[in-house]
Amino acid sequence: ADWRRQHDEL
Amino acid sequence: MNVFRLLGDVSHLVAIIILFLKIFRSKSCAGISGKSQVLFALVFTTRYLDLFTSFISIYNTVMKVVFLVLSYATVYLIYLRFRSSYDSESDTFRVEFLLVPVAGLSFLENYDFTPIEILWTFSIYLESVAILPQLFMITKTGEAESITTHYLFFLGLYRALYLANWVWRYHTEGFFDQIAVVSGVVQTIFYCDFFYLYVTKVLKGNSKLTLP
Repeated sequence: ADWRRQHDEL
Repeated sequence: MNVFRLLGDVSHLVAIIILFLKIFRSKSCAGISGKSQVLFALVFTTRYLDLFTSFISIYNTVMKVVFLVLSYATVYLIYLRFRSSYDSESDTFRVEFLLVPVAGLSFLENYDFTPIEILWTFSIYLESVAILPQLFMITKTGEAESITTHYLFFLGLYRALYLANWVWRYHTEGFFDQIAVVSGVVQTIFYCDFFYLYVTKVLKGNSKLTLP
């Protein structure tokens, strides 16, 4: 999944 | 971005600024665990390596840089500028008991066995326990200045608001980051006892938090 590659949270 | 996430980030920022200004203005870091602050600086450092690899938004980048700068500035104030006020005799938590298991676990349970992903996982696990030296210090001395308790309140509130954010994101986007959620729950649980004391003592007008 893409969100795993790109952690958008702080 | 939803309201829980935004309030969580604001709460996190408020906590960090409260601590920095408390030390800066009073020229003293009495009652503050330097060890916890070093761990938080390590958390931000290992988590925000993606500043160099992926761009998410201006907001994201600015917040990451602010957190990094403030965390290192706080460590600088404690260990260099106001070192004489640092209560190292009460700050005796053995951080290796946190670092070793957290490092081991991040190698075992992660999303991808790559350096940047393992370091991100390490930062999530470490953040969940990084406050323990500070809580240990308060337990040991039996008291905390009210400004220190405000710092802890906002720091705890931040992860609690992130829990609400994850519930929201699960229902609206199907987003579920298991590592962050489980660690976030653990992290929030560590603050529950403190939240209780904060509400029953500090908010009732006591100038200090004293343990029963």
